[in-house]
Amino acid sequence: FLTFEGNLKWDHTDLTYRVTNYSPDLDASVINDAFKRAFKVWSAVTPLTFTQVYSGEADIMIMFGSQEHGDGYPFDGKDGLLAHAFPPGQGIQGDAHFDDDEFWTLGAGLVVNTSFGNANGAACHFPFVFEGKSYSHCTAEGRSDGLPWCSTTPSFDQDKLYGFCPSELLYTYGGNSDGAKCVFPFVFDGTSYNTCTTEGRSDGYRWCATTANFDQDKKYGFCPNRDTAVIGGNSQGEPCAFPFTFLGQTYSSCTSEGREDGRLWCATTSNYDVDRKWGLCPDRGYSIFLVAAHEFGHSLGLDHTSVREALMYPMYSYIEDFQLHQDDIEGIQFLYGRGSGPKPTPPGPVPPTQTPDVPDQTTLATTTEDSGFQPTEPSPVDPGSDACRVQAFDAITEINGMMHFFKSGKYWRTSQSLKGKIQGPFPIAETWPALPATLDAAFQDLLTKKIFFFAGQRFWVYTGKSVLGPRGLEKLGLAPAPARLTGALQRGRGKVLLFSGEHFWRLDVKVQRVDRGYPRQTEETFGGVPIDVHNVFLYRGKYHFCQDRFCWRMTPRYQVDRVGYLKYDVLHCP
Amino acid sequence: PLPAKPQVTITFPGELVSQKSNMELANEYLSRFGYLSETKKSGRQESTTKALRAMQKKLGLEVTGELDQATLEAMRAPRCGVPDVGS
Repeated sequence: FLTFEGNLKWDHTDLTYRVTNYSPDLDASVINDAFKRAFKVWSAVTPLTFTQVYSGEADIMIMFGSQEHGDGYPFDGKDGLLAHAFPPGQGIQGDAHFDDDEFWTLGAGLVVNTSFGNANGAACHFPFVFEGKSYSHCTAEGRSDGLPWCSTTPSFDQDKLYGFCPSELLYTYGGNSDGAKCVFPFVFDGTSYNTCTTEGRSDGYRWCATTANFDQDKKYGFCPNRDTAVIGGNSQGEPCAFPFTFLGQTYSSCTSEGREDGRLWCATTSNYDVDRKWGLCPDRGYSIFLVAAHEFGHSLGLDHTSVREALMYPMYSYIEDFQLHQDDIEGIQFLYGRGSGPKPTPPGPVPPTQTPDVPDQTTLATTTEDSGFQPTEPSPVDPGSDACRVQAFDAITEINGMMHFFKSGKYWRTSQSLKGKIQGPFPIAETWPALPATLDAAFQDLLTKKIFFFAGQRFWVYTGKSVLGPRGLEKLGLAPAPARLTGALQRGRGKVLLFSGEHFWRLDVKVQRVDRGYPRQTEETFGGVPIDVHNVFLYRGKYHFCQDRFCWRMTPRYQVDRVGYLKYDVLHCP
Repeated sequence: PLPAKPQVTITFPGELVSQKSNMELANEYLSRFGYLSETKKSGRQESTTKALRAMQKKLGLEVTGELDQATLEAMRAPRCGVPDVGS
């Protein structure tokens, strides 16, 4: 790692930051969350704390801008330079600037969060079917008010779940109108406008008046980018105009025709041949979280490193499972020292194998009457091993009223009665000796309290300390047996749904056989969740589908009501 | 049948097409990110080669001192605007 000349660093650890403006590419809430997470990257390994303020001068002022944006270090349009930041100090020092000619996302392409509708803000599901026709972007079809909308499940015709897409017809951001929608037409400088405009501004941001006359009322806001907003070209931020005509042909989606580089583009008026207005279509974009985490490293005093895998390497690459590299940790701890969090402690004495059974108070209350199962209190194997640092668990389920998180031969557990405290890790082999180290799924039958564990194409059934298995999945009627299960959902008494990729089965636990009519397509019933999830489990009465560190939470009425983090929403990590 | 599509390539208005040669691009990059200090921007091959070697070393590329394909790609890749060398 490298630090700036003179080891520039902050002279206090309680730092403040302020976001002075937002990009039209993402909801302000998404940007705020990304910045919060980016700061957490550094606060997790140092004594530094970061507090967002909303007025006045903060230590770290954050802004979006393009080209020359006031500091003498201009950005360069789309791609190339993404952002920059200044080392610690007063004034502009410590500030971070992001190039708004980039397409800012979370790194994996457009995410369209909806507003209003009946899907509780769930993201659009593209493509979706409406009146038998497939749509891969928001549409105003079916509406007389022109508001773009989308389905949040694969089929609106079937599920009737929808929300409205970002649009100036719905709201604005920034400005002085508290998010009021645009009023069209509006008058600015004596001219009437029917769309958002960049006129009157030098920074290229599209704006509108929120009353009929800006000249008179001076009320305005910035227009959020629609899902089809173009990047660059000569129409930055304008939506594609589908269908459009190009060299006499009609196009209803982005095309690479006319270009040598294969990049997709669209016209922003109905006829490119006449108007020549165009822009590039949204791509994967750059992760505002990853770029911000890098820039904040500069804001704290780190210079560029030569370690390619480190966050402070100067070139951008998208990392799905981000973890701070040791080089970055050593760099920031060189400047600020280590955090004040729990430090590793030496392992305690290994308990003798013939200890008397000491029931856990929480499990005792829920299990002894039903099954006589008095589990041996497991011993933590490595108190320094933190569940909050696990990227993805092998399996997650509720056993005896406690959420259990399995990972590579160990498990953690937590419950509401523990008030967020996570116990463990415990060795799986100590509690359930017959199981392999890596599990795929597990569930406890609510009636018999039997616990089913799945690994590959085998399963085990524990009743107290007795175990049956391993047996093949085909014994449950899963034929052909999937390579592995991803999770299980208790479905009332005696029924459990077993998931594997695109399919799920309903298991009758009493007869230990899947019901007829299965497997079914996961997306048909559980629309709006990814099919490549890693864990499926029930938590606090809601279905959770987790992919990587993100979880889609679904109500029993199959509405995705939140996309959040396993770490914070389920594990309640600090 | 699929309709016949245009096969021509056009110049899009407002497209930022770089007219710079590879060497101009390299000099600009090396200068912007601190590998080629102001005093050494004389265009001398020796300075550029030295700066290229420093840049290749810093970015973990094969150190050739040549403006090879990997180096050009690195120069065109998205990155942070903070200089790699100097203040």
